[in-house]
Amino acid sequence: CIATTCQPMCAGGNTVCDPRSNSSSRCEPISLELCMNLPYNLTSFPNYLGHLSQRESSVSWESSLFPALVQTGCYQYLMFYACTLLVPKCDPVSLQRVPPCRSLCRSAKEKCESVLSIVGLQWPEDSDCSQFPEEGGNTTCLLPEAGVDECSPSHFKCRSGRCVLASKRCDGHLDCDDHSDEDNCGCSERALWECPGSTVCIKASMICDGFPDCPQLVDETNCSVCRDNELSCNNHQCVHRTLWCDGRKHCSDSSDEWNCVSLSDRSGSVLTVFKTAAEYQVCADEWNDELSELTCNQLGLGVPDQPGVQGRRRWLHVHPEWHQRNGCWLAVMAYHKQIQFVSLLPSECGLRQAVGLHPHRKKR
Amino acid sequence: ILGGRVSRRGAWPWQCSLQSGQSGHVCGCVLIARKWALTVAHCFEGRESADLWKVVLGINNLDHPGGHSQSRGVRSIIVHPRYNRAVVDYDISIVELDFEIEETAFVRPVCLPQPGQLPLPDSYCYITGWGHMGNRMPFKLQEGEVRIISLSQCQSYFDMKTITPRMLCAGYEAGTVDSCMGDSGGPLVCEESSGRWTLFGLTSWGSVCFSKVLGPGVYSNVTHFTPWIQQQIYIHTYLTD
Repeated sequence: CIATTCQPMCAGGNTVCDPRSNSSSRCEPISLELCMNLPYNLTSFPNYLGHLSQRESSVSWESSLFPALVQTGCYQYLMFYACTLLVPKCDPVSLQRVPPCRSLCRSAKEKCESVLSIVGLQWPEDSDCSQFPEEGGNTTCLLPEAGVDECSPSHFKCRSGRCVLASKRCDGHLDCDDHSDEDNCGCSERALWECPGSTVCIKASMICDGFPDCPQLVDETNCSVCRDNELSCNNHQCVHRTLWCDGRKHCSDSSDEWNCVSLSDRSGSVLTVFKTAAEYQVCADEWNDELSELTCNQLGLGVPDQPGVQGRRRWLHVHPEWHQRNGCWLAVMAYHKQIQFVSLLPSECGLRQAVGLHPHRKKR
Repeated sequence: ILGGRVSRRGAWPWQCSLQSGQSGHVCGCVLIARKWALTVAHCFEGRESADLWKVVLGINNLDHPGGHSQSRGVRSIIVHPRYNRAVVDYDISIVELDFEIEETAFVRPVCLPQPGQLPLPDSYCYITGWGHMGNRMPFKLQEGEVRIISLSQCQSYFDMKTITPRMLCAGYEAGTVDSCMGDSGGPLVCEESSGRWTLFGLTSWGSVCFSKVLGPGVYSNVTHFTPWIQQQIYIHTYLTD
């Protein structure tokens, strides 16, 4: 029951289902991104390469191989042919797969196999053309219609008909042999948004989505209009100040609870807590090891100390057993009980203790 | 790992194996704290539920875990919200173990990089895993040394995909050491002068590692994600819903 094509029968509980059998049980919409431009949108599995699902197709080496081969321009309809193998057309009435015609297979193989051999690769074994019907026979088969779009959505079609990766469009490099990938490169011409002060173009959906994409992060500024007693979350929601850092998530991205415990920038070693939208330096009379450990954890995995910090910090009260423990440590200043961080060592991360682990060094 | 060699026991105490049901080993993972590990998001495609998975640590031979191994269930899986399956971008996930591990010589977390800390191009680092060796799948953990490659140089190898700042490239242009299927989620670590190892990459994708046409391996750039990782650990550790 692992194969998706078996599941309906498995649900019945007692049918033996062989996913490799040709009787595909149902058509499914095509989701393989490489093949979203086909004149049909339903497929079924197993396909003609033995893959049992679109997911398997998507991670197959053929799904990497064919787009690379398309770049060579060896055959105009290579991608169409590849997709008839990867996501074969499914007839919604008969639920049968519709194969490519033999002539299409032959043309692709004749024109592109030699290109593959140049780089030491072989034509996919189980795409033998003799298994496909001749066109005009009593079995329907697929041939490209005139004007079929050879490039997948993640490619840009040069004026010359070649496909180049969509990200090569307007990247300042001439990738199409006719240079058409560098024509009309303004953001608006491509229905994109131009980052102010730069030539970077981004999709409109990336504006104010909480992830900075423009230089100077301008796509994430002025995104929310919060009232005076509110703060803006990373995803630009507004949350009341009193709820900020109260130990509960109020922003849907939980950013109201980020960085609530930190070391103050100025000295980089004074413990501060951000509470109800204000920073407080921690000053505590009863401090104990548990609070030390909690604070270290809340700060992440520990912060290296700042060698050479100047100033009058000569006092250093260290826990009597400090030398037996490693990790982030605290010292309490003698006169105004300000908590200072002194980190002797980062945590025990990244160390290998097993003996004799560096033979390779000798080998060099 | 292509072109690697068998690792010694305890050589990579942060290396773990992400296993699922009948399939056993599916992906690599990396221990970063007593209850937290990192792997890549694409390992969970089709199997998003935490109770399908378990994490095994402290092993060298997948078939013979041995007395140093520790096995934990998975309490939660945190996939990066911006993970893009089509272009394998933001390929990272955090795994919360159901119980803390016991730190031993064979089970120990790796260091996370400091903000902005990146391995220099041309520096040498290590990749490890139980992934394909080119002719078979290994039982014993493999290791291989790879050279860090700049993003611009890396992009020149991949016409079909865009190398983004969330990625890190490593491997030899014409060499043989590379990661392969089954290594995904495993570590790319570099040794610092202090003798500590820092995690800079998680095996993510690359050229078709079976073919003779090789290109560098592409790894999730852990430095880019360190703030997100720490935020998520903080939220899942200290916040009540």
